[in-house]
Amino acid sequence: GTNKTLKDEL
Amino acid sequence: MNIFRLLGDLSHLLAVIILLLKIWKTRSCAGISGRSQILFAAVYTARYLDLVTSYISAYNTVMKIVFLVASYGTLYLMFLKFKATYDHNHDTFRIEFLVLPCVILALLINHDFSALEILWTFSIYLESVAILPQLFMVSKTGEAESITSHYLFALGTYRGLYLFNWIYRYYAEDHYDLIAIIAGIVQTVLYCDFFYLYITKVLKGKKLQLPA
Repeated sequence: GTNKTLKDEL
Repeated sequence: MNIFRLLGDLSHLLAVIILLLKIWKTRSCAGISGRSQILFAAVYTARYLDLVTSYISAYNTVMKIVFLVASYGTLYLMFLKFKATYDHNHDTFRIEFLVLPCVILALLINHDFSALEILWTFSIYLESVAILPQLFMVSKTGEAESITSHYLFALGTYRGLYLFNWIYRYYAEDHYDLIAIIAGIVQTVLYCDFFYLYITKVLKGKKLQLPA
C-alpha cells in the first residue's frame, strides 16, 4: 500500500 | 467519494451549522469554548491554504470555503457581536499546551519537510485535540445545553465516520495516510466519554449533566 497524503479530503 | 466520507462531511457541516444557529437564535454563546473555536479556526486556516495552490473539485473548494467562513463567523459572533455572553470564567484551558506540542510534532513527523505540508500536518494534529477546551468547559460546569450536546455529537461523529472512510479506502483504493489515521483515532477516542453520556442521557430527553 501507499502512504500518500489524502489531500482530497477535508 | 464513499458513503462514510460523505456522511462524515455532512456530519461536520451539520455541527458547524448547529453551532452558528445556536449562537444566532439565542443571541448567546454561553457554554461554548471560545478557545476551542480559536483552535478550529487555526486548523481550517492551516489546512485549507491549498485552496490557492491546488484545485481538487468544486465540492472540495466549496466545503473548504464554508468551513473557513463558518469558523471565522463563529469567532466574530463569540468575540465581537455577542461578546457579553461569552462565559470566559469557565473557559480556562491553556491552549499553548496543545498548540506547542502540535507544532513540534508536525516539524518532527510529517510526509515532507515543506511549509504547506508541515502546516497541513499541524492542522491534523491540532484538530485531534482542539475540542479539549470545550470538553474541559463542560466538565468544569458539570453540564451542557442539549443544543451544545448535539453540536458535540455531530462534530465527534464526523471524524469517527472518516475512520470508516479510511478503512474503506485502504481496501478499495490501496490508499492510506498514517498521520491522518492515528490523529483521527485519537480525536474520536477523546469523544468516547461524551458519546456515552449523549446516548444514555441526551437521547432520552435528559440534560447532559455530569455525575457530581
